[in-house]
Amino acid sequence: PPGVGKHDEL
Amino acid sequence: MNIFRFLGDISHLSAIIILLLKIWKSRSCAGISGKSQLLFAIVFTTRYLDLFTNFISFYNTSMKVVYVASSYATVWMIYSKFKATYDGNHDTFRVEFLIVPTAILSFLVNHDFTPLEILWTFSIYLESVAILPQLFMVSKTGEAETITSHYLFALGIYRTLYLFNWIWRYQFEEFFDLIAIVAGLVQTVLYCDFFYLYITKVLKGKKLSLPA
Repeated sequence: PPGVGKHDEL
Repeated sequence: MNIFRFLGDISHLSAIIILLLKIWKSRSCAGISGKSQLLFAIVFTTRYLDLFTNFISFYNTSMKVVYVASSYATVWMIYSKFKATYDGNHDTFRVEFLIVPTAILSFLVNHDFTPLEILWTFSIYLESVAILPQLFMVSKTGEAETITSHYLFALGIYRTLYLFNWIWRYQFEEFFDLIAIVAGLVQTVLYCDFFYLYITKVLKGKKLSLPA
């Protein structure tokens, strides 16, 4: 999954 | 970052600013759903809890600060500063029907069962339906001020552009976030009816009026 805890989108 | 995400963020930011200016300049929040704005404040609060712990970029941090600050300022203007102009009789959508199911779903379907990740997931789900009280209010009053329809259009377009951003990121970055994509699709679909009215009416200089 996408960087869990590292969401880079607003 | 890609052009779709950037244009999406600009569209989102302009929607927020259009609304702030509309209320502040006209000193009135007539036709605006305070409930939707409350939901947006919850969305930003639960999504940006990592504001101080997870630095992505100056752009990311500054936009988060602007979103959170402006959403609270908007709620304050509606429920405090200009509450005399708040049209509570038409802002009657039952938000608990939005908050409870999205909260439950965020516990059941998420990327990681940790507090921050569940809150982020709740924020994504809630955002997809947060505009419903506003759309409900417009359908109840049967019309919307032109500036309000511009606000709604910019807000709707932002997540539509994000859909293209996710196609781009899947293609070029192997990035794929099904939760955000599905919620983004739901969010965009909810605007379709409004987009049709906006394009066929407002862009022709007419007032946005729903068939009562």
